[in-house]
Amino acid sequence: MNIFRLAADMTHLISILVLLLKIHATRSCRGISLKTQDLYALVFLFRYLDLFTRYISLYNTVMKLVFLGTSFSIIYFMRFHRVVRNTYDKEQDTFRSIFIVVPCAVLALLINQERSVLEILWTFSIYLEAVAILPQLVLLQRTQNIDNLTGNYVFLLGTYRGLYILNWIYRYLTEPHYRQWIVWLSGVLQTGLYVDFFYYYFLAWRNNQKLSLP
Amino acid sequence: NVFKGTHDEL
Repeated sequence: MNIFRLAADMTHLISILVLLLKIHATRSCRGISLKTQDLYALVFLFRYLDLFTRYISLYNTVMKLVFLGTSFSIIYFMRFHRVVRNTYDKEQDTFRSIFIVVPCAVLALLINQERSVLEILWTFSIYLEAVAILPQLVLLQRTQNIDNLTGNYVFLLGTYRGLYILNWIYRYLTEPHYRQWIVWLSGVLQTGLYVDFFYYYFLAWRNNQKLSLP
Repeated sequence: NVFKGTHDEL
C-alpha cells in the first residue's frame, strides 16, 4: 500500500460520503443519475465476488463491504425513500445503460487474462467502471444550477481514478512483474472522461461562480 | 500468476 493508493481509496470513500450527505442533508437526489449508481453497484458486486474466495487484508475486506453497502443504500434512497425518490430527475436521466453494459460484457469475454467466471466478471467490472460515469455526466449537462455537493461528488470521483494512475506508476516502478494493461487502459480512459468536467469545475471555482456544463 | 497484481486493489 503506497500513499497514492491510500489517497485514492480515501477520495473514493469521501466522494460516496459526500453523495450520502447530500441525500441526507437536502432530502434530495436532484442532479444524481440513478443509472450511474446502478452501474456502480453492478461494478462493486462483480468485482468483489472474491470476498468469499480470497483474503487480502482486513483493510481490503472492510473497504469492499463499505463500498457495497453504501452503493446499495444510495440506490435504496433514490428508488424507495418516500421523500428522496420524488426528487429524482427521471425524465432527464435518459442515457441508455444497455449501450455500455453489452459492449463491456462482450469485451470482457474477448479480452481477459484468464478464462474463468470470476476473472471474466472481474474484467467486466473494470471495463464497466471506466464508462459508468457517462449517464451522470450527461445528466449534469442537462441540470441547471448544479449544487455544490453534486459538483464536488463528481470531482472527487474523477480525482480518485486519477490518483490510482499515480499508484500504478509507483507500483510499476517499485514492484517486479507488476503489469496490468487492462486496468491501466481502462483507468486512463475513465480519468479522461472527466477532463471536460474538471475544466469547467476549475473555471467555476476560479471565477467564484456556480458550476454549469455547456 | 503475474497478472494477479491488481486484484489486491479496490
